[in-house]
Amino acid sequence: VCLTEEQKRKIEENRQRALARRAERLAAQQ
Amino acid sequence: TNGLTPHQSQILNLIKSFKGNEGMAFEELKNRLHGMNVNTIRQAVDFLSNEGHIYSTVDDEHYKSTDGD
Repeated sequence: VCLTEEQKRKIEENRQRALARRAERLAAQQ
Repeated sequence: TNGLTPHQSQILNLIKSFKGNEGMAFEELKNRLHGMNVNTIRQAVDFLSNEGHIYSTVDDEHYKSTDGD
């Protein structure tokens, strides 16, 4: 599937948000 | 253990194994997990998303893993 630049930008934003959530959850477990 | 239930782990592994750049479609997950209750799949996907293991891509029905991409 070929993605538009806008879709790629949105996906990268979602990925960064997910990584931040993951880091938060891991920190909360410490 | 990674703190996930067997269902959650299985679903995360399926999403991780998907290579397309648009992510794995929820329909595809259902097809691969034939026999698993749709609500169970939906709840696991929501949990994995809340925990930051996965994220939605082109829409809320396609998912990729935050590990290794």
